[in-house]
Amino acid sequence: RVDLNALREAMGVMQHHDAITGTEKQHVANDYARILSNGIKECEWITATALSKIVAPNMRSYLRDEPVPTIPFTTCPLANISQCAFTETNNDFVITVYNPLSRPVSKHVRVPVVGNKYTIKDPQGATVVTQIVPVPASLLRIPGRKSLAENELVFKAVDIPALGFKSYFIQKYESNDIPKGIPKGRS
Amino acid sequence: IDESPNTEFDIDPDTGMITEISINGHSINFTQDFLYYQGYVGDNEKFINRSSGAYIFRPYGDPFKVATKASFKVTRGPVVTEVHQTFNDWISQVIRVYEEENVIEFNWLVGPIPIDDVHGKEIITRYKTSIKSNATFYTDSNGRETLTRIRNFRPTWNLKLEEPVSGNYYPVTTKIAIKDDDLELAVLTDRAQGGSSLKDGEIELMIHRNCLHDDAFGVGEALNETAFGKGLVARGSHYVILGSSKDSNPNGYTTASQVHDQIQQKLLSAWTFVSGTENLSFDQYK
Repeated sequence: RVDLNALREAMGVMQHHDAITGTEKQHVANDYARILSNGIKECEWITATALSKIVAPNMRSYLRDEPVPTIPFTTCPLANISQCAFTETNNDFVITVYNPLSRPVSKHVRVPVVGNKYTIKDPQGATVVTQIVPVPASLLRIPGRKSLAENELVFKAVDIPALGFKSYFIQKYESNDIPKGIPKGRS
Repeated sequence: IDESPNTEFDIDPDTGMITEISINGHSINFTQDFLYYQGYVGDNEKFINRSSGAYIFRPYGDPFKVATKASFKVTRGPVVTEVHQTFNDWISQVIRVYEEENVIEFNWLVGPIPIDDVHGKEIITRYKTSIKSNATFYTDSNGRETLTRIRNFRPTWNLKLEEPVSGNYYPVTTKIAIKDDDLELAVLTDRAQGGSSLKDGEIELMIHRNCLHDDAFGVGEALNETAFGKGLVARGSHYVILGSSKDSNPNGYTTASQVHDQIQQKLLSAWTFVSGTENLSFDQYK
């Protein structure tokens, strides 16, 4: 519960002081952004622990054969300006999509990447249709964006179970070692 | 009847602007423009001289169209088709359709807003259709009940409207829609915005603004937010849905139910996490 309080307090302050865009001085608006982002960051521990419980309830480390407390899940808060250090600096990574609704949903996932060839495997090991889409040129030059990504990797996470998740295994590859079974995308 | 008709939009190759959309088997003429209102600047002494600011929206005259043309690039593929439009140095947009989805996304990017006069700029996006909406439009109340809005009218008193534009603006938490006997068009927002339908068949939403003169309601500061030493840049999305206003669409769903479903999926969106593979192969990791 302690980890939630930072966000609770931030929301309480903002709702009490009607943090409606602009009806507070600039330095106050900046402080709202600070306390809100700190609150969200503190929640990452709880979300990672909770998600690990359902993703790998009794997971043992493959290499060291000992219990692994929590998978270090993280999020990409700046994905809205196509910036995410994790997916830009790792060739291989896992994307886990969690569905908070009480019915299955599908979601198009977009992550900023630096390469332009990736394979994605769904939980059953089937290769997922992917697409590399350029980041809009005008976004590359907005003030404050610190990112190497000029592309986004787009794929559809299909039928994520209610209050459940699906994980996808992403690997970057160079053009000459194209893994088998890559479906030819419809041009 | 094609049960899953394509979702399409047309771009005029000469202007780079959208001219038609086709969703749920229904096609209509459809244009989208960015415009900006100049904010009124006054001495705040009397109401008639109140400046447009953080607490109030008081446009000064008719809005200016940002551009009548846009340069554009097309990206097509098996998952998504996108058109990247550039209108000027500070406004661009991606119009996007995902495979098997019956919604068109307008992903707009606005800012830093240039400051070249005393008024400031209050930027709107305006969607124009041939729907005969009869001065009526619909907005949600805090993401729940849908309220009927009638232009230049109030349900509980005889209105004498002093502010013809802002007097017809309403809060849009998730949805603003118009309809006639045949068709319904809904625009879903990704955040709360102000919006209206000032002419039949049209929907406008305010997506960014800066005002250069305090409105004397207490904040004591002009609404001119900066980040990294420059004017703030805002990026967000609108989701346009078109369908029948009286029957189910070819996919068996009514337009209202699709709108409700899309709102829920956008506002309680599935959450994306990333983590490392710990240098394991797929089979080891699995």
